[in-house]
Amino acid sequence: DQERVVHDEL
Amino acid sequence: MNIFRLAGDMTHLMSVLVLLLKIHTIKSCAGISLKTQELYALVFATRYLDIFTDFISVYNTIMKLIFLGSSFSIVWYMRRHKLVRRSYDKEQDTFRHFFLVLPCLLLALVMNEKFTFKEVMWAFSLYLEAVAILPQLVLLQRTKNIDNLTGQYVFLLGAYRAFYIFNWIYRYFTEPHYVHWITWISGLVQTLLYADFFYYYFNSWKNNVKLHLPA
Repeated sequence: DQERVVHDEL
Repeated sequence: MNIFRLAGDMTHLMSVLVLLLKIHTIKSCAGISLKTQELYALVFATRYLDIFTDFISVYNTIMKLIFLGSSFSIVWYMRRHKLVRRSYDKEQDTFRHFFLVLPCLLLALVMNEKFTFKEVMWAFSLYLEAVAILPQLVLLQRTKNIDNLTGQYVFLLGAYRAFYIFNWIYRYFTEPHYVHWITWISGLVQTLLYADFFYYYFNSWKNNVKLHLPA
């Protein structure tokens, strides 16, 4: 969803 | 996951592990800035706040745990290990954490992807990572000496920076909506500082060679 910011990099 | 990202992660991992293993083996941390290492530990601690809340992949979680464990181990060795801490150039490593941490924190409060504790901390960790090498640079300039340990560490960190930039370029062209200004700009600043570090490294290396030449 748009609300959650997911950081998939380390 | 693309090849650049994997190569970047692996060289980053190797830089930290090589440093930790060498400190553990030779019981010396001469030439290494504790300030920089403490800043990196802070970078990982603030960036990986999502470790137990956002599951991305097993790879991601394991890497986070290794980075956290190894960076805090290095700090422990340099501060607490009775042999290692004797080799620490305390008088030369005088950079204040505060001068880097405070501006990064203020910037993170203003520039973040979302005004939540986790997102502000995440932005802070990126800004801090960009400048965390500065105490190491200052120490290097003061001692004018770079041994194999520092050299390999810097080389691996530089490779990590380069691979991550290739990774961003690759992702930008292959993934829709992949735009991360905060990550890119702070990453670019960090890479430029490493380029500076490399410059000093090669200069010092060249000078050492010259010193061995007959007059």
